[in-house]
Amino acid sequence: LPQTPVRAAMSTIQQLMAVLKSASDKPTEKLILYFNDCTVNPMESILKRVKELGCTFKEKFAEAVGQGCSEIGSQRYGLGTRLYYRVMESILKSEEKRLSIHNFSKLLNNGIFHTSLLACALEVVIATYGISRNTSQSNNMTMETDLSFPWIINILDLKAFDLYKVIESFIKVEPSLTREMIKHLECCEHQIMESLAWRSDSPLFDLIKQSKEQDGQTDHSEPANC
Amino acid sequence: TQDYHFGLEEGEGISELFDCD
Repeated sequence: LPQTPVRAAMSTIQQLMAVLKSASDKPTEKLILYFNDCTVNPMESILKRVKELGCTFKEKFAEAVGQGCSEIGSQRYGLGTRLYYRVMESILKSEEKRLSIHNFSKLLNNGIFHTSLLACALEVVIATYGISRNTSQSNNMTMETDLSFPWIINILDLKAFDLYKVIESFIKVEPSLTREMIKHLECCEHQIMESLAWRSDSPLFDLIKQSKEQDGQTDHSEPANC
Repeated sequence: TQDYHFGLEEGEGISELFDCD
């Protein structure tokens, strides 16, 4: 059959569904082993966070697209959670190989890392369906409009610069991402670099300040946020 | 991923970005 925009969009969604069909929406056995190897086991806080952010996501999703669509919000969050655990496991395997360590207590007990990783997974899911809408030009699917980036970081109260820190690792370890999706994540990166990371409450300014202090070049006449 | 520009330095990973040893 000839490729059409609709067929291409459906194929993207089917590909995501196929990859995540075998993935779990709970930590896998391998992940639990990583959690058990930590100085402080992060399992409970991870499950609690996923549950709490799920409530926020579903509530905001329904507000954005209509209360009648709350079930769709739950489905999207479920897919995002599966991708989050899948990528988390791949990242840990990759870091284990790179650093030759098994104890990832600091990383796995860092709430910002988890929220960033989950946000990235959810952005992939949202964009997959968003791409479908843009390609199919179907009027009854325009409800996704309000969910485009940076919607996800706003509703999860995440700083754009923190999301930026996970995108590259996410792309590196997730082989199923389509070329279109990698381009989308790259666009998110550009948006962050060009404007979102430079908002006054961005953690980037603290990093710049720390960096200048480490270099012994702190200029007191000009605050970092100038 | 051939068109994607990777910004992490050689030998650097996500642990460093979240201040982990």
